[in-house]
Amino acid sequence: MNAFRLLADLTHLLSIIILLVKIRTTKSCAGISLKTQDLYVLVFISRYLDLFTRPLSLYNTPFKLVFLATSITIVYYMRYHKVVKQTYNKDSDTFKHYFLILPCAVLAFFINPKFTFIEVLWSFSIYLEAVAILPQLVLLQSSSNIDNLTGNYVFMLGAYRALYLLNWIYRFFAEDVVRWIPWIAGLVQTALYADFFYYYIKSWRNNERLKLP
Amino acid sequence: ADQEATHDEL
Repeated sequence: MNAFRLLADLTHLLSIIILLVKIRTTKSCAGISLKTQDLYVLVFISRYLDLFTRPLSLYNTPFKLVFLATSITIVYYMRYHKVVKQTYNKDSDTFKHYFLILPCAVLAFFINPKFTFIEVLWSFSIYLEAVAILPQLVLLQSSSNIDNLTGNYVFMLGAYRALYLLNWIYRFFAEDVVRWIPWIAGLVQTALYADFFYYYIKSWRNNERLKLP
Repeated sequence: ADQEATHDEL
């Protein structure tokens, strides 16, 4: 465990809390992509199957349970909550996210640490998480005005994996640990946020509304 | 450097 890793996990948790606060306080999920949320549920389920097979960890296990519970709750709210589901931008959330699942599954089948059920699913979840934000970024581009909570949510989500990159650099030098799969997927994931980060920081510095081209 | 399969990260 190192400070980068702890800060990264807390940032990830904060992003989810921001989204839950937005949905519960405004009773609205406008600007949030249900497809991205669906993909996150898939990411967490396929990644945290080892909850049952591996020894529980005082740190990881609570986080895994919280990530699973919150991501499922968010999808539940957006699909079934009578007030919230009316505010879902169904017609602008158009990204074909199913096209993301198959390539990740095929890639996981061929590139994984060990060819076992758990490891292939774990690799699938790593690859899927890297691209899961795409429907959300596409939805933001078509949103006329992005509310602050949504902007902060996406920023924190991007920042957490960027912090993981720092954690991996630290671990490479300090603990001589090499993890190609999450490294490359994490780089791709963070790179996808590059233009969002640019416009988010620009809008924050000019104290103006966040607007994606 | 070892490519360990145990996942101690989230």
